[in-house]
Amino acid sequence: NAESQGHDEL
Amino acid sequence: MNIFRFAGDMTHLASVLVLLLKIHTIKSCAGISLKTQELYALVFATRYLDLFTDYISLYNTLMKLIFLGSSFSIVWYIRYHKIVRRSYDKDQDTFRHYFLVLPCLLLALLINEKFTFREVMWTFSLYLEAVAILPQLVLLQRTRNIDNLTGQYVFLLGAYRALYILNWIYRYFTEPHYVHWITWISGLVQTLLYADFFYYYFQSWKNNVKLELPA
Repeated sequence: NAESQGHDEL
Repeated sequence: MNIFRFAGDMTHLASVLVLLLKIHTIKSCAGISLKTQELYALVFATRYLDLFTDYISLYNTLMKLIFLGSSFSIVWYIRYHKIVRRSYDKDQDTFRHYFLVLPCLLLALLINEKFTFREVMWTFSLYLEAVAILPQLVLLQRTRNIDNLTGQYVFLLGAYRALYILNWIYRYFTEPHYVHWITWISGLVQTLLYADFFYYYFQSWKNNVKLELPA
């Protein structure tokens, strides 16, 4: 999910 | 979440609020580049595609809604609001921003972390954000007289990405698998584009003179 792809940032 | 990233998000939030405040209260967008605002709306639209699919946190969702809402409403104000649109200087705001969109899209198709639609769109939004400020910086050079709110807007916008760089350094050292070269390089390029603006901004602040950019 977004966390693993590092897309947890805005 | 770390202090650098939170400070970066708050600085970014402050930049859009300063801009909305300026446009909403004095009903003017003088000195503001519509092209940069349109590019930012596109950045958020392509970056937050996961808004309704990946729930990360209330904070994350809330901030995404705020950034999407503010960027699109700023574009609406400058384009359609009957009073604000009169102060839009379209003869000066002539940067061909479509020439920024296409190369960013092509680059995102070539250099990305994973060749999926979402990932390419996300990478495109990163590259586009790095150059989105260019029409605004060009407009500031042309109009020369930078009013305080516009100067603060650009300053906060640059400061947010500089804080994000500290966040990436912090995460690199604290999270073992946190490596995102694409994010880091485009974020660095973005911050470097503000470097000369920062220099003149601090000079004017230090000498307590009006902010002037060299032609």
